[in-house]
Amino acid sequence: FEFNLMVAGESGLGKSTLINSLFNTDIYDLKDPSKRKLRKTVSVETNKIILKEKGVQLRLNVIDTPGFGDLLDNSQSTNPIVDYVNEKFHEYLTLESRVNRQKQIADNRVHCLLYFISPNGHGLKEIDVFFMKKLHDKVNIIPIIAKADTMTSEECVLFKKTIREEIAKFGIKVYEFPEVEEEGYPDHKNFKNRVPFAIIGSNVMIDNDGRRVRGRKYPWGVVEVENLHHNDFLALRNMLIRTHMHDLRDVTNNVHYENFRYATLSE
Amino acid sequence: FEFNLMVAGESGLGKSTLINSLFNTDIYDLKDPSKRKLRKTVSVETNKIILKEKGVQLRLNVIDTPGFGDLLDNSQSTNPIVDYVNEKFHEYLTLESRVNRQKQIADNRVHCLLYFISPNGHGLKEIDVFFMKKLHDKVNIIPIIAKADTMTSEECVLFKKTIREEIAKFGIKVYEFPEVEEEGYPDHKNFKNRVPFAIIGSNVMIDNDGRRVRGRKYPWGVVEVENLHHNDFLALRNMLIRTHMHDLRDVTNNVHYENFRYATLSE
Ligand SMILES: Nc1nc2c(ncn2[C@@H]2O[C@H](COP(=O)(O)OP(=O)(O)O)[C@@H](O)[C@H]2O)c(=O)[nH]1
Ligand SMILES: Nc1nc2c(ncn2[C@@H]2O[C@H](COP(=O)(O)OP(=O)(O)O)[C@@H](O)[C@H]2O)c(=O)[nH]1
Repeated sequence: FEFNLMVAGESGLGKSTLINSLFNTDIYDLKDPSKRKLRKTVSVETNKIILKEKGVQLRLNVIDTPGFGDLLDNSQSTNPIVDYVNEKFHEYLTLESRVNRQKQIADNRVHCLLYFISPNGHGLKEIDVFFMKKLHDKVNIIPIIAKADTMTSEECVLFKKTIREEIAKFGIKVYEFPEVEEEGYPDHKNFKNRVPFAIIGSNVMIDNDGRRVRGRKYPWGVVEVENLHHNDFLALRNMLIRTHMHDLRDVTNNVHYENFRYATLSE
Repeated sequence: FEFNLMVAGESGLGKSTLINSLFNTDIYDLKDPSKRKLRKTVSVETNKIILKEKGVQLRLNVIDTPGFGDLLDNSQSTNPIVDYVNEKFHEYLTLESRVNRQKQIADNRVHCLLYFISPNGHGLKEIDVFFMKKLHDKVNIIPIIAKADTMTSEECVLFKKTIREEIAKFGIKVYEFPEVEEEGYPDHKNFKNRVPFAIIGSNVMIDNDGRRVRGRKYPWGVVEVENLHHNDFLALRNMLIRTHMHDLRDVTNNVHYENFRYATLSE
């Protein structure tokens, strides 16, 4: 099972930490200083990880977009990313269109984009709207409110409401988690209602109250990543990895790719 | 006593909240929705407040810079602010140069700029360096690490170190708090060593452990603004308002203004 996950958002929003938390891995070398230099341009980089979940092997390609959102002038920042997505569609189209084609075509198309929204703003920033509108017809976008421990519960409720209203107002099409039968997925409704997910990530295990938890230790208390009273991490992990990974690939194949193919072949 | 304080930094870094916290005021209507619209350009706005501190009246002008740092392309964002600073120097020069001039010239020159650095990045962002270098020869810059409750104590120590190194590396001249005699100011050394100040602000009073404190209430604990174990708010307030306000005005008059006057008259 192969899955291509892109992450995008300005530096320092905890993208690497979240990927490591989600997949219980050390894919990103978080201490690598060269990764931390301010870049002059946006690049697109792929990291491959092999995960085993319940005996099933998951080949995950994490596509990173360092430099996005960090420049003085970000009006060109979207281009390398849009080009990458199109390029992957194009490669697939080429392989699929061959007379003598393989049974199993290598699928490098982007199945999902986790887009990190800064919890600082009073809502979406100009770059958020600009970027998501460029990609919402090509990729399944799951907006993530990053560093949710920056907000109190009341601020988070208000911010989520603002983000939802602005997504509607600006006509941004985000991935809709489909309904599933209740028995197989008792938490599904509760999880789905938390969208957009407000997330906290951590690479550190903390001793809290005699338990060992993934979290962040502050002088005023310990934030627990896997505590649903603290943030929506478990909801995201559950929805993304357990429940909807197949659907994300299907929608990519049946909707986004078909749109691309139709537009490309009818030129 | 008149003091002109400019605040700058991207939206949502808690500038309004901090000004309200520093001066125990409600100068900013934080619920005003029109203030929250994403702007298309940068504007410079002045708010006047009258404060009484120990029987002394302080006329504080807070100069806000809404829109700064929020645009897709921020390369022009600095201009309205630099223009404003120069304009105030120019006004003063005109009044000072008159044959028949007033004893007490109205002083609208910017005495201090609190520049808010996002705690998200891995250091200074391109816009931070760009902006501070445009203004460091014109205004006393005090860089502030905003929303310090986003960082653990270890992350804060590392971030401060990174910021200090980058300020040196990029040749940014920030305001140097002068030394004072120990007896009058026992906390001075301790406060001065905390630069750049990592700050938390709040407009809300919380009940914590039977005490009523200015703070932020999270599910995992209460952050106290006036607790020096939680952040440097008290250090900033003390240094800015009690100890160094005169010096900030003097340096503006004797150094920044003189540089401007010399450059302008020798053109
Ligand atoms: N407050 C907070 N900080 C976080 C969170 N996740 C990561 N960080 C910290 O934010 C900094 C940047 O994280 P990193 O994962 O490198 O961000 P990236 O540049 O988006 O990949 C590090 O100091 C992390 O420890 C979070 O959920 N909340
Ligand atoms: N985590 C955190 N949030 C803060 C802090 N100060 C203000 N906020 C919150 O950040 C949001 C924006 O604050 P505001 O003062 O309006 O920011 P401004 O746009 O820079 O003036 C509000 O929800 C505040 O309650 C702080 O020190 N830490």
